[in-house]
Amino acid sequence: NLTARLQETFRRLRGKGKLSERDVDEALREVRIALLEADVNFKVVRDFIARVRERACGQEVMASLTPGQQVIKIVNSELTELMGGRESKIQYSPKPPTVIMLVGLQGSGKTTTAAKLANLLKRQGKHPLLVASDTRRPAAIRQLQVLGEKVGVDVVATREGDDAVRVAKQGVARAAAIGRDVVIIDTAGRLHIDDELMDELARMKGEVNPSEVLLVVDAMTGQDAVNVAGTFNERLGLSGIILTKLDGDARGGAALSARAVTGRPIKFVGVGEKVESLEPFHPDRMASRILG
Amino acid sequence: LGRKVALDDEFFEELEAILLQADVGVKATARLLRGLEARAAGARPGGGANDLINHLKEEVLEMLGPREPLRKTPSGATVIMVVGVNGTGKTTTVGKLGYRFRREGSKVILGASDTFRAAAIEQLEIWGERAGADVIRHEEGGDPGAVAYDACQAAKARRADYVILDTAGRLHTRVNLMEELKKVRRVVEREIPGAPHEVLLVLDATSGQNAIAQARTFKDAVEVTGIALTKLDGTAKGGVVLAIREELGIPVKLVGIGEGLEDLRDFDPVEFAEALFA
Ligand SMILES: Nc1nc2c(ncn2[C@@H]2O[C@H](COP(=O)(O)OP(=O)(O)OP(=O)(O)O)[C@@H](O)[C@H]2O)c(=O)[nH]1
Ligand SMILES: Nc1nc2c(ncn2[C@@H]2O[C@H](COP(=O)(O)OP(=O)(O)OP(=O)(O)O)[C@@H](O)[C@H]2O)c(=O)[nH]1
Ligand SMILES: [Mg+2]
Ligand SMILES: [Mg+2]
Repeated sequence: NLTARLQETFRRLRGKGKLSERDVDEALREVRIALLEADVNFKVVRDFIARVRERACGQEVMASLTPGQQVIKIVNSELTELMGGRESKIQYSPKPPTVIMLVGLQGSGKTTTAAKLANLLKRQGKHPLLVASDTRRPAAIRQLQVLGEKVGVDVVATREGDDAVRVAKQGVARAAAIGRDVVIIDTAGRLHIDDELMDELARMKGEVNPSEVLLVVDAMTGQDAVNVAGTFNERLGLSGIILTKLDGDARGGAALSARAVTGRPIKFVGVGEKVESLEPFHPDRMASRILG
Repeated sequence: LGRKVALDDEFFEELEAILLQADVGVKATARLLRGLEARAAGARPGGGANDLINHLKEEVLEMLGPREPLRKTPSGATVIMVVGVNGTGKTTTVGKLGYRFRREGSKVILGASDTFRAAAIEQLEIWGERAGADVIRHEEGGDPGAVAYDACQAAKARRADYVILDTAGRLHTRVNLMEELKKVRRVVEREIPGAPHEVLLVLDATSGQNAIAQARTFKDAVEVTGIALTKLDGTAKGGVVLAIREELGIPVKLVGIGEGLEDLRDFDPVEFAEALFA
């Protein structure tokens, strides 16, 4: 792992006497490799290494008896800071119902996460309503209905092929009519480069006025995370990110990429297929996971 | 070597950036660039950047290996198992594949072996309808092996040319789920000689290096024979398939380029190599 490799690097370098900046650069090359292997975006890695280099060339490393450990400490603390704070809460609207939109690429876990979120908020004393705005994918509506039943949350649905924006509006209107305080809108997966579908989301946002637009990102996403998160944020304005499938062994560098390019908080993480498998985001755990 | 201006460090760094951003990965990128340096050293003086890029494309083609077609049995039903982690596009790919075989005039049976995920069976039934293929299914919560068994029996009874089994998405780290998949494979082996003729691992083109671990684990569990690389219509390049081919010997056979019935293509290594540098 990285700690072992850095300690080995410094052991070899120290053998030659006093440490130099070039020695630190060599150590940082190991960090760079670790981050790239963890799927952190190439440019994000470059910026991160530049940021860390300054501290790594300071006294805390150069004068240390264990420079390898010091570099790890610096990298870990910088990475944790970049991961953001622990903001695993929903922004509620002063004027209910609070509307939450879940958006993202195909297959990232939106529908499952919608049900998980409804489950979580219900347990926190809220009265959520789910809205099946994916009128495109075969049996998507049915999928959300089955999950809704599982968590005991009603699902507003019309029919496959209906206008997604209209279904979303209907859902919010229904929530207001029956006194539900949270509306969670599941949307169809789409490519960030599909202008028509990105416009549809922008229109939906305009119509339902969400307090949260959460980008659902698969933890195994590679370099493309920066393009996806960046574009969704530019076109829609995101309020947060949910990282899914963290129960696997993907290092999850996409988390850093998404944070770096949007500045938005990662609010929750999906850690399984069950409806209970949604947890608050821990920046320090994510940082050590990425470093490996 | 006065015209070496195009072959300097900065140019190699640019190439490295392109490959890394295409998800080729650190090790495979290093291998490709070392191979390139060797070729550049032996190259004719005056050769410029374009020569190097063409060399690199040749290296990529070498890594990808020759095109390998989907396997087909000469008599009886060809059984194709479709596997992979959650959300990669398995069910959709089963539908597209069924449609392709139907267009060729073949009789196709789809097996709804994902008995776990909400509305997975309904989703496959819609695809079966679109493709003109029979769908063999049980109830949600049923035994995936039993569905596979029935799909094979139906294939024999109805003289189908293809049985395509859709399985539940599962993270390769879930040992019990990988055991379940092995069991499905054993059922199929018993029921039809030579089956499964093809075990397709469906990989999402947006995935990073974790795809290598997925490929390794699925290969060890159920002997993957080919990859279907989906969502190549996005901006991700799917470069991880280079390392998978090199380290595990698994070829890419199909690519998914959209969500429609016809959005399935045979893998074209030349097109893929070109797209890496586009
Ligand atoms: N292991 C694991 N699987 C997950 C997690 N979240 C979602 N999944 C699975 O990922 C697959 C895709 O989930 P969906 O909820 O259908 O994804 P989606 O984003 O709605 O997909 P589209 O609507 O097609 O864009 C399903 O098999 C889910 O069970 C998670 O945190 N862990
Ligand atoms: N853009 C694009 N989307 C695709 C492609 N292939 C599949 N999809 C979409 O990806 C999402 C997931 O597809 P599924 O077929 O449900 O994936 P799966 O692997 O069966 O998912 P699980 O069974 O839940 O593990 C759907 O929204 C599909 O329409 C592709 O080639 N391009
Ligand atoms: Mg969905
Ligand atoms: Mg499926």
